[in-house]
Amino acid sequence: TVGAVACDMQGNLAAATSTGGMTAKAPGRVGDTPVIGAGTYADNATCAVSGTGHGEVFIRFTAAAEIAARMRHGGQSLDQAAKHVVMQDLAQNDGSGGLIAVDAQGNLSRPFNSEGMYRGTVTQDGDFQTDIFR
Amino acid sequence: MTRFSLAVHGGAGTIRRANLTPQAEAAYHNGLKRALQAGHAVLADHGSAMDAVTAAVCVLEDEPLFNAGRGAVFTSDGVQEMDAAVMDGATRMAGAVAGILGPRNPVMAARAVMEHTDHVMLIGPNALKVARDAGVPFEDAGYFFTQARWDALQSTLKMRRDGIEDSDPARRHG
Repeated sequence: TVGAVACDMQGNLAAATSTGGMTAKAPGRVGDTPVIGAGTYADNATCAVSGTGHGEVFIRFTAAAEIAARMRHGGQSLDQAAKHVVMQDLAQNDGSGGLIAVDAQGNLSRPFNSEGMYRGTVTQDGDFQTDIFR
Repeated sequence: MTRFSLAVHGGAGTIRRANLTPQAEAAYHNGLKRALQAGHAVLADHGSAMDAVTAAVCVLEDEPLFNAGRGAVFTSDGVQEMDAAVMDGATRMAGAVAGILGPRNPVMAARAVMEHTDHVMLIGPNALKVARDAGVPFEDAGYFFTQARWDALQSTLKMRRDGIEDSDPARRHG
């Protein structure tokens, strides 16, 4: 699975996710990637999110929408909300994986509970950063 | 005026440092960096977040190292079924496709659903028709094939036959 989230100069957010799914998956099996609110989500009032991991759990826990809800109703920051969903909601329910997220101020969050996540960020300052492990 | 930012991912799961040669590690970092450069170029030119995220994901779909587009994993039937989605935070418009094979960049097929239909998700032949009508380039099945993913399928199927397939999905989501 691959994905991207962005905040542009107008303060608009967007998310995109694409995947082949899981090796040896059942024919017709669809994970969280195309399920809006699970693996892909964006709304300017809270955040844009792209997830990768055990899709069935991301769907059942509406991972991306849960982050937005924690920000909208619980007053949490992007990073607080994203970390709670990945490191508690998903991790404690067999939901291995991670996600990337951005808010309308351009703050970024990249939590993951698996051994590694291929991830990268760049801001307007032009500082490109790519990582795989912690 | 907001200061722009962009993040990308190429998947998460059982990535063991011991299994990653320095050459492979460098190749993954290079693929991620190229995706960032594609999105950054859009944003630095006052482009939209939607154009930035689709440009970045197209680069990752074209890179066979990542499980999407070229280099996608295989189903237990030995075929590739791809899913993709986009969502625009300014309008809450969204587009998604599932179970497709054909568009070189499935993310652009998802964007075609968002921009050319009243729907959020399309599957099956009509999802392909909407993409084709929107001018999304198509490739034949051979374009998406990689030996590494085919070998991963065979070893997973063998583990399943031998009754030793682990239940750890982190090993399988590429």
